[in-house]
Amino acid sequence: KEKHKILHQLLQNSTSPVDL
Amino acid sequence: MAPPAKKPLTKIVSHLLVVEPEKIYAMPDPTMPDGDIKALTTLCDLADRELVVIIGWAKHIPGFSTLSLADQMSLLQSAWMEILVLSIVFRSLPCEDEIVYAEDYVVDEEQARVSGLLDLHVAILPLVRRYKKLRMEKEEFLSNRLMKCSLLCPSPDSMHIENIEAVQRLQDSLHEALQDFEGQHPEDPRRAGKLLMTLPLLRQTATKAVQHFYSIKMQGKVPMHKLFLEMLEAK
Repeated sequence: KEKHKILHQLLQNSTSPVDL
Repeated sequence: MAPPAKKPLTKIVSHLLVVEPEKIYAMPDPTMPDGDIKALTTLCDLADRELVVIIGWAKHIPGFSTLSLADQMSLLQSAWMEILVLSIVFRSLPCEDEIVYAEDYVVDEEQARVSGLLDLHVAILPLVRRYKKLRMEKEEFLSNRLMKCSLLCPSPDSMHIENIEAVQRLQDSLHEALQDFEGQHPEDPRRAGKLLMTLPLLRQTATKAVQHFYSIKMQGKVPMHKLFLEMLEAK
């Protein structure tokens, strides 16, 4: 995960996930 | 007899209609001299910004955010270039032999030749022609979104996935959405199948594009942002 830090961060900085 | 009522679009499709990201622009640096370094710098910068948008968009696909973070990463690392290429291809559909990397960055063969983009141009054009043959323009709005979703969820046994069942469930719901889409086209009942049949050529084109950018990265002449580099390295 350290190697893919930015992808990891962008996925974690979640705007509220959609729940349909 | 009354014709059968059209099946309502699934929640996935109706939701995707709402969350389509806004257009982004290439905005080539006017202070750089024209040539291949400028063209590739522009494309790498554009790809980096599109990646941010794609990651944000993926989080809106119902079910995606409930996957583990590791699985979300694996799916995006596997599909990002296919999604990028598909977006370019759909933007290029109204044009004749031009590739629309962005609304403000439309490249014909001659421009591709002088700016070092000919390999990419030649790789992407057959895909544009293929979708044109399918007369995709009319359905661009829905099919583009559904295809991008399908790309995000390839066969889970082909890659490292923690929770195969969860990915399978997401894949099933996307396939249901594709079938619904098919239901919207009673005149062409095999439409979803035809769409899926384009995936091998799309994969092949995306692989060529990754190889192209990876060799550019190795040459080290073109600046690349960190996210784009990360995704290239994941491939």
